[in-house]
Amino acid sequence: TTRTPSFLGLDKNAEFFPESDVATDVIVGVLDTGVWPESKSFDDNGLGPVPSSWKGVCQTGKNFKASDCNRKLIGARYFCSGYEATLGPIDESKESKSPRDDDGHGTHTASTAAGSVVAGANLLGYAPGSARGMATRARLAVYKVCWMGGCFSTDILAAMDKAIEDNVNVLSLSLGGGTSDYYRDSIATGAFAAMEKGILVSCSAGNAGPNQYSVSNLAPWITTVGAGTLDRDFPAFVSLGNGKNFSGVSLFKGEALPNKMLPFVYAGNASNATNGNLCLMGTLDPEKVKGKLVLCERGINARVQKGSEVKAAGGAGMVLTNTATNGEELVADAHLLPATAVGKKTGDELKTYLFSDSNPTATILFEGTKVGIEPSPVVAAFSSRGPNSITPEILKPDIIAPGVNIIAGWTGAVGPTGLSDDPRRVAFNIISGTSMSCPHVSGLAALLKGAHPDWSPAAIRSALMTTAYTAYKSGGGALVDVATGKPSNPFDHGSGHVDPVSALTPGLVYDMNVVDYLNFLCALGYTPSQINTLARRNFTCDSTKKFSVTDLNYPSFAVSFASQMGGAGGGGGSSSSVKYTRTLTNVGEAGTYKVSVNVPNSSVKILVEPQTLSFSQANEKKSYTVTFSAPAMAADTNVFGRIEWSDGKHTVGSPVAISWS
Amino acid sequence: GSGAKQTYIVHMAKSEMPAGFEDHSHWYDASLKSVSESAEMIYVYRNAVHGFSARLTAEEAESLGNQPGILSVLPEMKYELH
Repeated sequence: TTRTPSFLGLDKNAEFFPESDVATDVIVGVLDTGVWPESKSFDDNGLGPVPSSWKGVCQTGKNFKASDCNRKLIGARYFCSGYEATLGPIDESKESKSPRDDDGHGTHTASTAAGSVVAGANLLGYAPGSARGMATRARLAVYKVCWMGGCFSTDILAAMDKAIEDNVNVLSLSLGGGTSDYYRDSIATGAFAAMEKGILVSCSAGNAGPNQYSVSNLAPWITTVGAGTLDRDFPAFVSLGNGKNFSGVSLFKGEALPNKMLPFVYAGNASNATNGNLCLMGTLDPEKVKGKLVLCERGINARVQKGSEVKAAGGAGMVLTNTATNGEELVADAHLLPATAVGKKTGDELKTYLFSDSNPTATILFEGTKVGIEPSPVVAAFSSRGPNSITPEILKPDIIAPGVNIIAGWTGAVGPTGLSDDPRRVAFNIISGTSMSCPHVSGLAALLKGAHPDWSPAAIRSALMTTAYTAYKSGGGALVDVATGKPSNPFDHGSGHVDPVSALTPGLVYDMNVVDYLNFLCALGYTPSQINTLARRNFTCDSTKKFSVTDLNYPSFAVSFASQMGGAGGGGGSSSSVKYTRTLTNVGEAGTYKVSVNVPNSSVKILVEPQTLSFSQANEKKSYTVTFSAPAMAADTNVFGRIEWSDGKHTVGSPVAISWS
Repeated sequence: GSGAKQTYIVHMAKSEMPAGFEDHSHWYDASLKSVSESAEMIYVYRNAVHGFSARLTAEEAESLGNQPGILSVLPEMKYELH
């Protein structure tokens, strides 16, 4: 990526992240669509021998040789037996039965996590700069589990099985499915085994935002990553015949539009199809769009396919408007024809103009790449949101990281749109999703692992979460949610936006081990059989002990009360109170930490005891309790707050999300 | 139809392997063969979970779930890139 290293402060703080042998011994495993090994992002210049801990292989297959691996890309495997058992043999004329990435997604995520430095990177001139992954010195192992027909749990589990055996240190999965119980979810079960071996598992939260309860990969032993924007944009304005201009974004590069206003038409009026406004394939009437700019609306087919349809019908260009689903979030695409994407409000104004003017005209003005965009980051509208639909007492997502308009390495097999009719080939592409934010955190976790080899996955995750920021560093208040234009909350951003430089020295961490998670399963009421399915052991919950999910040593707080209308556990109509227990481990110097509590709603009481914790040596542990008390409130009410411990040098922050259901 | 096959992930209680089996995969195979002569294992899992995956009919899956040492027989799920 060309901008996120500086956006995250990595470029100015290189000295904090040692380039020692320990750092180069960290191995990031990426489960995705494979890898394009010829990408310069996988150049191994300057890297020493493959770490002695590595047990993996570079698997040969169609268009992939063992020699395609090197000291950067140290492993590559593919898993398709489950896929083929269900869907039949892979069509090798369309995709490679090997670790080779014919899609681009896997090359993008792998290079984002741990790609080498590549000077002069850009996409068609956009987002130029020196590209690098987050952990440039870490090694990569790629596990291809996603194919044209999807990613099957049998293959994912097989890949996780091998990755654990291969000795990766971090696993990055930019994929997900529905929300089922942890013991039924292959990613959750595989991640449990990985966690037990000291492997941090980072997963994407999903792109089903801004709907509530839309987060996937909810298990507490997984680091769940939502998406935010960068301070970079690719403006392309729509200029109308009535003199008005509107902002949009585009990555188009090619033959410019004629230097004049063009006829402008609404796709819904240039088609005989019911959904003509969506510019689905074969729905536009060439006679009505030829030589014109066409206004299409988002929905059903891919954004770039709409541009392809306009082009195929003879249109000169496209303006693609969001609907209420996407609001004002602008995602740039490298369309095959001059095109720009605009928000819903702009789209509505454009439609008003189109329906009221007898001779509507427009043009698009492409402005290239702009940086320094404020405010940034903002939470992406598509980023999946809490509460946690399985365990409401565990706040998800955990954190957000850059995931909008991210440039990273790309496959040589398809063009930047991924369309079969796109003949272009690019070394880098710009795409968006929590798929893109997840490998940022995976790479940052690898950096922390290199700096602190003895830290557990929970400690690394804690460091990332408790040092994340929720307010703009330059002032200006709380991070904004682009879906609403208002301040975001912990159900949107979790603990906040990742800040890797602060995460390096968190002061204190909320550590956890396997027993903590087993006790959590007991608190969930799992049967011995369900625990065995998930944790691969006979484990009987001690019947003399009282287990509570509120005792899991999680770095954030989610409190779920029953609403006024009643329901179990909340004491409908009366006040409710619940106690959480946490333990902090000192990973810094000796010091005394004092707590501060911020909750804007005066009817909600948060009592922390004790209010001061003193640590005299490293690895010392101190516990505290938090009692949340509140009157019954209407269903769907949410109250947010924050608990911070500080010794004056470090701030160990935890978000609080209290909800009534 | 009732004879249609689907992929399942079969979780085994490794500690319950009967004496006489040298390797867990042999026990897994015998368990599978006890409900379906024709079914073949797709993967044997050793680290992420204990068990295997195979194509089974719904009846075979239910029957397998009742065998000793079987913890769960869960249908395969499809995930998608984010």
